[in-house]
Amino acid sequence: CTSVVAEDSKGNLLHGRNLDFGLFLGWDVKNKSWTISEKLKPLVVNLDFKKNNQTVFKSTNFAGYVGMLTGIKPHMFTLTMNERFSLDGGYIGILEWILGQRDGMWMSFLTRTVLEKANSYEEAKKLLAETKLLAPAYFILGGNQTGQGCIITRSRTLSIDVLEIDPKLDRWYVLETNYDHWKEPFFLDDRRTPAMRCMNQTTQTNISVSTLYDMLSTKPMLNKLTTYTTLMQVSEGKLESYIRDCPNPCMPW
Amino acid sequence: QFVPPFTEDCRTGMYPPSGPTFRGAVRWYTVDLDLPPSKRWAPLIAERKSDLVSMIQAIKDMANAFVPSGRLIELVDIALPLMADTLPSPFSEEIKGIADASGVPLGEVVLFNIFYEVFTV
Repeated sequence: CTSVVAEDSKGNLLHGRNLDFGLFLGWDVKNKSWTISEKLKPLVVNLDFKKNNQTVFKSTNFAGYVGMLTGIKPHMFTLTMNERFSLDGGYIGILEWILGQRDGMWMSFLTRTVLEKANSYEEAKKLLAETKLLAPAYFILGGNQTGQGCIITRSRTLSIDVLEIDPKLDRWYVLETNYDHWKEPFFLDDRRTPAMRCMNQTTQTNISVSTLYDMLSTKPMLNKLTTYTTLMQVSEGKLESYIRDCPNPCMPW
Repeated sequence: QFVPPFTEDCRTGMYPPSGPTFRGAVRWYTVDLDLPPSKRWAPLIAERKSDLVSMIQAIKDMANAFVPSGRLIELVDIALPLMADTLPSPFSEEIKGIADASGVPLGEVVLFNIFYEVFTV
């Protein structure tokens, strides 16, 4: 996955993501594609969650999946999550759960709860940083004011790091793939470097939904695992999604 | 990885989406949070049932490739429904509602919804 929160030169926050999933879950030799990624694409839906006929939040989901991976609380915050690999992984959380230790939250139920219940960027950030989880994760959160964009790196029990947008440091975007930002990514899966090169080439002056989509359409940010691209504009309360393909030759991940 | 064609020059002019990297737009559905949790997903699942069944079948095929005896799927269908009752509300009821609406065994819908934690294995 590739997630990015960017602040344009007018102080608007934009949030974009590619949802990549299905690695090693079966390769279709004939079609040169991942079996599960292809099966997930027809399930991609945009959801408008309403209460008293008012929108509470909106999301891009796989039909049948009740948790959230990509969502917007219109005019308040935007949220995506990327997978984080760690030896202290979800299987330990599941084991604890089965043995009756149930003080942690399933990752996608936490993101759903945040989108449904939190009423500000700060409140969302606190919940995402402090709630005990069953599995490690990256939460990428965008707010509705200048400087409100961060990557929360989570272990199961701790918030390991929060990297924030900081205009004073000329950090006008924060970008996460699937590796801790203070470490080099795995050399065979470095989508961070090309993504940052494209963002820097775009510059803050020219960042927009359109140029964000350009970056997310560039290989290897676009790869054989990419099922959908979502673009969110918090100030407009707008979420748009597109189902993707990656024509050959294309990186398998 | 940085050698073309796997890493290409930054694309421009890709928006609005079109061409070979764009398979299609995404449809909108409303989820009514005023409905009981078990009923919220019924309209969506009624329309996407066959795609959900097809995706879960692909996961089962892969599981059976690892464990040809079918024991792994049996374990999912026997053990995971018990897990459903331990999940917090409203997720437990919503997952049961999806199993009812789609006809997919409850254990397999649970597996789909906790796949993030399971996949870390």
